[in-house]
This record gives sequence, C-alpha cells and structure tokens, in this order.
Amino acid sequence: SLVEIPYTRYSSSSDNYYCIDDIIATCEKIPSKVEQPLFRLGFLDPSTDNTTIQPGTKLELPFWLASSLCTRRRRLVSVDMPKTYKDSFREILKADANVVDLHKIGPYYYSFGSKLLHFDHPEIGDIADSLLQGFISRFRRIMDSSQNAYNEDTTHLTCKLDESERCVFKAGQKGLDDFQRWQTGQ
Amino acid sequence: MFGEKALELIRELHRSTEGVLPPFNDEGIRQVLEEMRSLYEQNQADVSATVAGEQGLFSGVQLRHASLERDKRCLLAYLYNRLQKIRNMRWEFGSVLPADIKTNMSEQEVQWFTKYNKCLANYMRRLGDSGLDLTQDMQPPKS
Amino acid sequence: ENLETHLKNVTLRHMPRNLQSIDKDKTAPR
Repeated sequence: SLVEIPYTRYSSSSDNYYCIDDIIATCEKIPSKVEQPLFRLGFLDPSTDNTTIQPGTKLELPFWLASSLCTRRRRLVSVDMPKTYKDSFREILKADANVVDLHKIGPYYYSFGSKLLHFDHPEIGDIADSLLQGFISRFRRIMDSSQNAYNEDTTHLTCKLDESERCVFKAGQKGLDDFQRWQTGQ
Repeated sequence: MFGEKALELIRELHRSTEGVLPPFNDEGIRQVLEEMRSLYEQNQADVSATVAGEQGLFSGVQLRHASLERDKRCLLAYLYNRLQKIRNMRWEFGSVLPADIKTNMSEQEVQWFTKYNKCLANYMRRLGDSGLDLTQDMQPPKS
Repeated sequence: ENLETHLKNVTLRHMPRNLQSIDKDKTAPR
C-alpha cells in the first residue's frame, strides 16, 4: 500500500541527474532569509542597490540554490516552507483533496513537496503526511476516471492533476486501451 | 538569477511533443557557457582575495559554485534528452531518419547517431544464426 | 562511450576546468 512509501527515497539529489521534470521541479521558489552577508551579490535582491545582501534580508530562492546554501553543515540562508505546503493549505487538502487544483499550484506538487523534506524544518513531518494523505485521497478518483474514460476527451479529468497524478492517469488509460484491444482480438 | 538561460533550454525541450526534435539551440548553449565562464572567474577572484586576507567572501563563492553545477546539469540534461529522442526515432523510423528531423540535429548529434547505428547493427547481426532485426515487431506478432 | 564523447565534445570541454568531468555516481539513473 502507498503508506509504505519510504520517505528516505525522497532526497534532495534527484533520482536522475538528467531528468527534465526534476530540473524544472527544483526551480520552484522557497522563501529564504540571509543569515550571513553575501558580498558582491546585491543584484540577487531587486529591492536594494547595495552590492552586499545583509543578514536578515528575505529572498525567494529557487530550491536548487536554497538547498545548497542551507545545509546542516552550513547555513548561509535559512528557509521557510512555501505557503502551499503550510498549515492552512494542508487543512484544505485534508478537508477535501479532490477539489484542489494541484496543477495550477504545482505542477510538481508532490515531487517538489518531497524535496522540502530535505530541509531541517519543524513542519516537514506534517508536510510528508499531508502529501501522502492527499495523494491517497485523490488516487481512487484518478484510477476510476482513467479506467472508465475510453475514446473520449479526458482534459476535464486531468486538468487539476499534478504531474505525478497525470502519469498515474496515463498508465491507467494505457491499461484500459490494451485491454480493449485485447478484447477485440488486436 | 543565475541559471535562467540554462532552464530555458530545458523548458524548450520539455515543451516539444513526443516524436518531434526541436532545432539544436547553439546560441542558448553558448550563452550558458558564457555565464559559467564569468561565474568561474568571479569565484577565482574571490578565492584569491580570500587568500590575500579578505574576509566573508565564502558565501558568494558557495552560491556561484551551486549556480555553476546547476548550469552544468541543465546543459548535460539538454544534450542527453535530445539524444534519447533521436535514439527513440531510430527504433521508430529505422536507420535513415526523416529529413525534417535530420535538419534539426547538430553535427555532433549526426556523428553520435552514426556511431549508434553502427553499434546497434553490429549487435543485431550477432543475434541468432543470421542476425535479427530487433526494431521489427515491437509489439508481439499475433502468431 | 558514445554518449560521453558527445557530452565532452559539445559542452564539457568548454566548461571551467574543475567541471569538465562527468560524476558517474551523480549521473547514473537510480
């Protein structure tokens, strides 16, 4: 069952260095705060003309950069969780996961969310649970709709799905298609 | 922000549909290599200044190094995934690719494709008694 | 070998010296 998916599988380093989806997912922004002066990098902070970014400055950094500057060994910046993974949004997902448009919010909601587990942040346990429960709650409807939509336009069924869910939907559709072709002797 | 040009190469490939090879983006690759050169030179300057006794430059060096690794990953992934598309087309269209695909391949990709063809042909020739064309019957024949 | 030659010819050899190698551990698909 899905509950056994080991969290340890999700590490910040990608499953596949060459994976295009992973590269795009890791450019999602993370609210960060500078902990040590960043000299000669003032251009990274649009709100200042200074060449140095002072400690305390808040920035939105892409995950690939934040994960390199905020490690257990070295905290040049500290990070906070993006609002779509914070408590208020997790409550919405818990209330009725099926109504949430994860494509608009994502489109790599689960993949990016799993990467957030890389950080040493008090909320990551709740985020991990929320990702799993959200996926499980939505899974049944994805499977049912992908198994019953034959030879019809499926846009309305997939428009709110995140990229991982679209892969599941596509796999279900392929299974259905193969079965139909087997039944008709093809 | 660093890495934007490199990400644009990846997005361009991500947008291309299955079975279509977008034109090789020479200019995009050149710009990313240019960014990497300037990041590297800035880091070398900061390291020399640190050796000369200046303080506090480490965080900038760390940030630029992460950007260099990111640019490198995007460039290699761009090339790698283009080759995956070309390889899939070999299995779909055979050893002579359609002209519209070939015009979008770089010279080095054509060289790669020629070598790949040769490797594949050598391998298939050794199968069974008189060789076996693996690219036929990709679906189990009815029999 | 074919892939590595291609990656080296097209980009790696134009990169800064300390980035011109391919890290097998990092790039192997898991």
